[in-house]
Amino acid sequence: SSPVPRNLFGEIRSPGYPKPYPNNNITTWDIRVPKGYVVKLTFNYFDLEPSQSCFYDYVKIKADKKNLGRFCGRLGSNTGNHPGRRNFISNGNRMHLAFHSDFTNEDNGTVIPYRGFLAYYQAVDLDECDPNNAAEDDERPQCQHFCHNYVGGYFCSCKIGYQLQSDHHSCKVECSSELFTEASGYLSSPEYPQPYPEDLQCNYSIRLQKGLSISLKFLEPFEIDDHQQVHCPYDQLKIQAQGREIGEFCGKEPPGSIETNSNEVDIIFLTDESGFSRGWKIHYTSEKIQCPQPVPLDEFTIIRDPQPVYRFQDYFIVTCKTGYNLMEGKRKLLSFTAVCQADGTWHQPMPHCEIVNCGNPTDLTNGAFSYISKPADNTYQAVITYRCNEPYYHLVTGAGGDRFTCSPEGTWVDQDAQGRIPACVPVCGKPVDPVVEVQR
Amino acid sequence: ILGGRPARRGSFPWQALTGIHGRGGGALLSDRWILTAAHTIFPKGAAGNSLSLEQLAEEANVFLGHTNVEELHKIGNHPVRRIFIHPDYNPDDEYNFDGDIALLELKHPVTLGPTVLPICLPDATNTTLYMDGHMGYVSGFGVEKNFISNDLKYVNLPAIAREKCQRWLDSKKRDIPMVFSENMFCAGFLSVKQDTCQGDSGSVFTMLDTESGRWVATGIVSWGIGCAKGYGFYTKILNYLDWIKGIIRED
Repeated sequence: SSPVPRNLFGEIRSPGYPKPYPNNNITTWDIRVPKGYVVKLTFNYFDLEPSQSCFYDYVKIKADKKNLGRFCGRLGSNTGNHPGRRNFISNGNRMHLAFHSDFTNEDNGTVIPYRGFLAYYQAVDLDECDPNNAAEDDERPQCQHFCHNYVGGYFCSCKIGYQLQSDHHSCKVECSSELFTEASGYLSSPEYPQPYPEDLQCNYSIRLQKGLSISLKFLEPFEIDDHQQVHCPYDQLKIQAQGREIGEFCGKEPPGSIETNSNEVDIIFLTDESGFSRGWKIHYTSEKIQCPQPVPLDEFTIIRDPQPVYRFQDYFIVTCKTGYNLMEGKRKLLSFTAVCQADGTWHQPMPHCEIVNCGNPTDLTNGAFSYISKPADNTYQAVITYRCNEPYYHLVTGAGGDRFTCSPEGTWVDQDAQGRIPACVPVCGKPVDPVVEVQR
Repeated sequence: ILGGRPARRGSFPWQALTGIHGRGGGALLSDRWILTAAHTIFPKGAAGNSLSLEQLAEEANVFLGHTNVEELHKIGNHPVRRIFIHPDYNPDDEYNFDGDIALLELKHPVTLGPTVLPICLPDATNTTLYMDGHMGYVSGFGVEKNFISNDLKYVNLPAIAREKCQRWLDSKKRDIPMVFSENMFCAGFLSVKQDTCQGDSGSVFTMLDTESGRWVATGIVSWGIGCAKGYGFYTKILNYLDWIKGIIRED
């Protein structure tokens, strides 16, 4: 007996082929192909002494501990069992051939030469994923979820959310670090809406860019094991936003919608060793975080082009009414813009508007000013007038007159918007006690 | 002032008392200029006219605001910044007082009030100012009856027609060959003892402009032959308006 090397194909000849085979010969072949393949054998030429039930000379084929047949005869013979062009396929990667010839090939005194046989075998890929190809159950473990055949082998894979275990066949739920980074999406308990597995420690993380606020909406059905008296003793669904816990949920009533005001949310799902609840499903969405609506601090402050809602990266500009200055504390501002930040706050506080103050009017040499509007009022729109120490001086003004108004720019200006104050010019030739002749 | 009367405070508020080369007078223009006679700064025939105008300005004394000399001194001196002498004035020509006009710029403007007020300058188009008989008033701290006055006096004098001035002067020319230029006029009486005298130089001859109601300076006390012995001669301010305004306005 000669084992045939583990090639993918080969040729098997009867002894002496193509010459007639000898008598009294027993030859066996043990065909082996690599694991993952089966043996396919075909006889290209078969010429053995025919006999009833192949009693005299025969070829016996065996595989997988089963006889695939006993063959003898030649084409056209009435007796025997010629294999023809049949394909003999094993279930495993081995096939055994046995050739037996008796002591003679004489028929009615005539020796008839029988040439024997020429056979070819080839390795054919075994589709391990086809359950019909299972040879022995204990030798071929099945994939728990998905089986993938390839030439010479196969591998297993698992459903989404499951992880292939070290035996490469079984699958276990993997939900310990699920990460979601899209602006919106769905997440659910494993197998949802089918009952979730036991012994889960799932952690779903939603991480979005700063400035976005995540909203969670629970869908129907919502079913987590609970207890009437004790809050969530068996299975718990916890929701955290930036480290702080928003809530712990169970039961059959979905929590509804939750506004997290955070760009980072963690959903932790813990289950014990039993239960048949269907689990939960969340649709999360996000939008730019909102900032508080800006409110003017006084009636002189103007918010340019106000929006109904301000969100992250939005901004607003503040100005004051004419005659008022933008102030931040005691500091005068030339302009003001506030930007909505990622944390939902404005990057600087609202300023206020203070009325323009022109300060004390310039003193007039040899004259004075007086307030027309309100005494000692140097604020916007206050009005003063200049006069001279009459009758010794008289007022010489510009075209804008002797009245000065506190302008929006913070200066005293006349009616022509000029700032130059009048002058007191001496009055000549007007003695207070002129000579008057009386006696004539 | 001979034959005059004491001035009341507030009647001649432009009157200045000067002390440059002896007593003199002047008149306030605007709030920082004193109009006076050039010979009060550079006297005729004075050997010691060697000081510069800057030095003279440093030493000049100008008083304003009272009719009494002692009170004037108490009020205080008004320092002089600059002195402007008319270029036509020749201190070496004893007989010709042409261009006898000067301006003193005070260092600090004065504050006007009832006792310190400026005199006006005349309107250049006024043709009646120097007509024969046009009355005017002259004030001054000068000599009165051989004594220098401690109080401001004033006298009412008529302007005299040029021909009369010249005729009178011609009668005196044999002894004193004085020049009566067109930049002068004369005023006063031949026989009435009313006149200006030494110490009144630089004071102004004023007239009331009835149209504007303002007193205007038409002359500056300049020279005479004795006092109250004929006409007195005055610098004709009307001829120097451009010069005056040119200096004052430039400042």
